[in-house]
This record gives sequence, structure tokens and C-alpha cells, in this order.
Amino acid sequence: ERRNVLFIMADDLRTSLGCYGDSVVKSPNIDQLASKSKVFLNAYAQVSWCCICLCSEILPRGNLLKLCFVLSQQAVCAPSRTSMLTSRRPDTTRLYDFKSYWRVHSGNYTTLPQYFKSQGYFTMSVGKVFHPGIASNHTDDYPYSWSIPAYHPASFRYEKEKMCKGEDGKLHANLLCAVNVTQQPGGTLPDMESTDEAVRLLKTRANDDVPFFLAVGFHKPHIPFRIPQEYLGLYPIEQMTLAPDPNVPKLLPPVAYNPWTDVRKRDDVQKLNISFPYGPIPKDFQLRIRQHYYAAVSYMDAQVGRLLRTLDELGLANSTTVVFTSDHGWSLGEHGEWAKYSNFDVTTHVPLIFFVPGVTSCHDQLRESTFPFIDPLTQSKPIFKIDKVMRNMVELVDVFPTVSYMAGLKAPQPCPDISFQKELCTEGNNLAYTFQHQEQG
Amino acid sequence: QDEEAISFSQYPRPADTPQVNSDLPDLKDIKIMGYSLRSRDYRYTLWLGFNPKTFKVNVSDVHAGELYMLADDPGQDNNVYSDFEPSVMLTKMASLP
Repeated sequence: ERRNVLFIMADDLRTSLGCYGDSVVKSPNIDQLASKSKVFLNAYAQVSWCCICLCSEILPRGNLLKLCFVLSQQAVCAPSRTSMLTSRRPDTTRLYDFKSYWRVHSGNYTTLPQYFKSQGYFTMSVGKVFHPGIASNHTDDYPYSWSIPAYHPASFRYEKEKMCKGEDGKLHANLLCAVNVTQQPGGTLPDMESTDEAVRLLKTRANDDVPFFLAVGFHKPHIPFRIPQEYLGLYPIEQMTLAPDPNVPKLLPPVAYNPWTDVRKRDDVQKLNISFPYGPIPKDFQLRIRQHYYAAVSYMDAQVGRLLRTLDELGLANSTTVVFTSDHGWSLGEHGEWAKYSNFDVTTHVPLIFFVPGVTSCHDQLRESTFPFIDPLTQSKPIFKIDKVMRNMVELVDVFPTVSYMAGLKAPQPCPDISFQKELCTEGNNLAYTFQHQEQG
Repeated sequence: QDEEAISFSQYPRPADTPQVNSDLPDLKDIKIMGYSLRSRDYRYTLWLGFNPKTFKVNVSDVHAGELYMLADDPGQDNNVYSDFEPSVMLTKMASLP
């Protein structure tokens, strides 16, 4: 029997979650989801069993060394999302910036939601799922991927405007932007609006026999940290610490260092007059960035909790596969870096959680609900047991075949070595076997 | 199924030293591509010359390298790339499944 799919993607979320061992963050709803799910502890980028040799033709004559590089995901929004949703590696999508649409630029690759739509699902997108703009044809790849046009929260148009009250009492386009939500336009914020819409859509599908694929893309914890100010209270500044390794390593090659230009451009960071490229950011401001990032994670966690509670209340938790992930991570001062523009693990390590009813969790219909909402602002931090984990490396290109299979569809076939002409195939692995297999070693 | 897996990632750069477009270079400006290979024991990265017109990488054009042994250096702060003979590393990479 085919399962519905609720596909939740956070933006710039590193593995700063309780279920990934972070003792500082308060993420009770995602932790609760993880306690009933398969948790992939080492989802970085793609792993591949086969080795595609792309370099042999340019090796010097006589060199017997054959190098195989399997080229995979990079830690930048648009190529990363396109790569995950098409299950093709960046060197197949040939997308290294967000100024091209893969169907025009490289090949007419089928996406994850498009595949579900072709199999009779009603597919819907809320928030940031595809990278907006040219990268998704200005339509979030509608109508290919979606049964209805994608929804975007109206309040997002204020995200990059001067919305943050500074010390001078005026409004600025700051990095640190904790706000009184009631004073924001519409009395709301983008992820709250997205959750409201996702809840509404779930209610419309609850009694429909046609299975659904609902993708919800949250905008947080991406900068700016425009979040409800009450979440800062969860992380008193006196309790915050710097990254354990806040200095630029002496032996880090200059080419490897990313100068976090988007962070520098924010008004409050510009006022600090930080030298380019290495800075550093003053220590007190570093603590505030870390505080705001964690607060943004808790705020996003609350929205995930609202969504899952609705799934539960509508009786859909026992017929819906839930996937939670992120497009990539974010540096919080490690190696003297911020943002996401590097190859360090903090920027490529992402959460990947699969809830499959009847497989990762048995729903006892006589007892309490599956996903009761936990308010991180008022409830003490619960302790969840996370016991269905996989430690071996997996990739985000594995998501497409795995979700397909776990929802009851046939997983796409593996791609041939040269796959530009092949519309439907996967460069990832179907991880379904891991749900029943005890990891050894 | 229990074989240790390797994960890969990559990142483009316009130049050898940080500049204003280092974070997000346009395709036409990409001159170097950093390919990372990570296992549970190490993360190995080579920054190689890249041709954005042909999308080809030149493995003979090594701009820089990184190697972090994660058991002793989980934070990836101590780059030991220069402690290893590059040809030895490349031979090991070639023997990967």
C-alpha cells in the first residue's frame, strides 16, 4: 500500500540537534521524530559504490595512474538542492551556481516530487524546497514537480529588508534580528506562514484517497536570524561558548578558506569593520551569532512540531512517511569561518531522518499520539532514546530512491556512467535495506 | 553492505587566495575545484585546476591539498597533507572500489 510522504527540509541546518548529540540546542520535536525514526548519523554528501573516471583523458601520456573521482554534492544552496531532488551529482547537473535551470542547462532530469506525481500522487510544495529563481525556472519547477503552484510565504519579502531594530532605535538589515513578531508585517514570519499553509493543505488531503507528497521547506536557520525574540531566552549569552577551534588553522591552504561574504554584508557586521578575509569577528559578537543560530534552530523545531502534531491529529501519522533533512550545514566560527562556503564537515554534514510507520515505529492506536507537540519555550528538555541509527556514510542523492521505495513505489534504476540523456535514474543508493539490517563493525 | 563507505563533496573557487567572489563564484570564474573524500578515519581534499568551459578538472594541476586524520583531529584543525607523499595518496585513491 502506498504511503503519503511529508518531506521537510530546513535551510542551512547543521547537525546541531539533540538527536545528533548536541547538548546545547533545544530541538525536542525533531528529537521526538528521531526517536521513532531511522537516523543517518553520517549523511554528508554522496557516497557511491561505483567509481566514475572523469580524468583519464587529461592525464599525461604514460601516466599509468588511473584516478577515479566520484563527484558529488557541494555545500551551496541551489546546486545542493537540485542535486538532491534530481538524485544527480553536481558534475552531472553541471550546476555550480544558481543561475541555471537544469532542464535547460544539462538534461531533463526527473525530480523526486515529479516521480511521485507521475505515479498518481498529489504533490505540493510549501516554502523553500527548490532554490527559487532561475535555478527552478522561476516556478519551483511547476508544473513538472507539483500538482499545484508552489506556495511561498508573503512575509519572506521582508527578510532582506531593514526589519531589525538597532541600538540607535532605527531599522537595519542586520544579521542578528530577533523581533517582536506582533510588530512584524502581517504579525507573522515566513516559517510560521509556511507551517500554517502546510497545516491547511494537510487538512484538505486528510479524507482524500489519492496519496500525497507534501514538501515543506523552512527558511531557517538561514541568515538573517529574523526570529521571535523569545527563543533567545533559551540561550542566555552568559552560557554561550565560542567554537572549540575558533582560529584559522595555520596549515589551512588559502584556497580552502571561505571569507563569509554574505555575513559581512549585514549592517551590524559591517559596523564592526572586520578586516578581509580573515577577520576575526570580535568574540562577543561571535557568541551572539552562535546564540542566534541556536535560537533559530529551536524556532524552526517548533514549526516542525506544529506540522507533525497536525499529521497526528488528522490520523495521518500511520500512513505517512516523514523525511527530515537539510540542504547543507553552517560554520559557527570553527576554523575562523562562518556560513557554508567550504568543504569542512560542519558545512557538509546534515541531518537525515526517516520516519516510516510500521517500520521504524509501531503505532499503538489505543495509546497516546505519535507526535505530541513539545513547546521548547515552556517545557523542559525531554530525553529521547535514539536507537535506530546508521553510522556509515550516506549521501543526499540516496534520498530519492530511498523515499520512493519506502513509500511503496519502485525506486528509479541506477544511472549509467554517462547519464545526461537519461531522464529518470538515480546516482544514489536505495537505503531501504538499512532499515532492517543491523549495522556491523 | 557493511563495507566502509566513502562520501565526497566539492567546492568551486575563483582563485588561490580569498577574494570577494570566493564564496559564490559564477561558473565562468571557476578556476579551481576542491574535491573532498571523507571516510570515518580521514577527510582528504585536493584543490585542482578546473576548466569551466569544458567542465574538466586537471588532476596534474594540484593547487593545494588537505588531509585530516579524524581520530586525533576530529575538528579538522591540523592539516597533515604535506606529511604524506602525494603519489602514495593518489595510488591509494585509485584502489578505491
